[in-house]
Amino acid sequence: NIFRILGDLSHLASIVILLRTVQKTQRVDGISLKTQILYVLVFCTRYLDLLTFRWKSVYNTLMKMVFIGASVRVIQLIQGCKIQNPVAYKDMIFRDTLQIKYLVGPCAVLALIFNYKFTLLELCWSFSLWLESVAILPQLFMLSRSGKASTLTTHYIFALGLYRALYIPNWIWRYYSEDRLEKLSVFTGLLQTALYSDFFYIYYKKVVKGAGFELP
Amino acid sequence: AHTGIEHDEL
Repeated sequence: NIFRILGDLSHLASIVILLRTVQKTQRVDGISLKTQILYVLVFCTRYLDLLTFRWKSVYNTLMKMVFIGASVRVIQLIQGCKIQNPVAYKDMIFRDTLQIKYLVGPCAVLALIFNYKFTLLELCWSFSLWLESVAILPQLFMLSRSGKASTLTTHYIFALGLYRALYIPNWIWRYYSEDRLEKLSVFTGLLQTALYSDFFYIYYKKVVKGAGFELP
Repeated sequence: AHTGIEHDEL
């Protein structure tokens, strides 16, 4: 359905925006390396089913590969800035202070409690959903601490948040048309969108209505 | 319990 495709496309757009801008400008200011590392972890644990070769469709398989590849490439590019632009890189690391273990630990526990089957694949899948819902936190934390963000960062976060928001009508659609209700995805998806809601409001006020982007 | 729903979303 349309919401799902638009959601996937905005997800792809967010990564492309990030990739292209970092590649072109060699700048990493405002981008959280920790959030990006968490996304690599999210994609690698969620798309483990690629290894079972029970592929759903060409689209599904290709997108999974693209997402894993692009998220790894982002890390490579950020690491490249370490040499190209060491001052900005150090500044980013210095401000990227939210500790990953406080996110990964609880997500692992939640995956052990909430899962469809106690198998490695299903546990990893559940873990990836929980982790994805909070993976943006180091980035948002960094934003709220600095109070300012480049337009790259804001467009990136907006496209990323839009993707999860679009998945909500997709689930409603699928509930009525396919009688499908995937509780774990829906719950973590709602959680993730909720974390973005504050950001969306500020984005709307500042970027859509003009001028710069500043957090209170 | 396993709901039998395939993980077909990204």
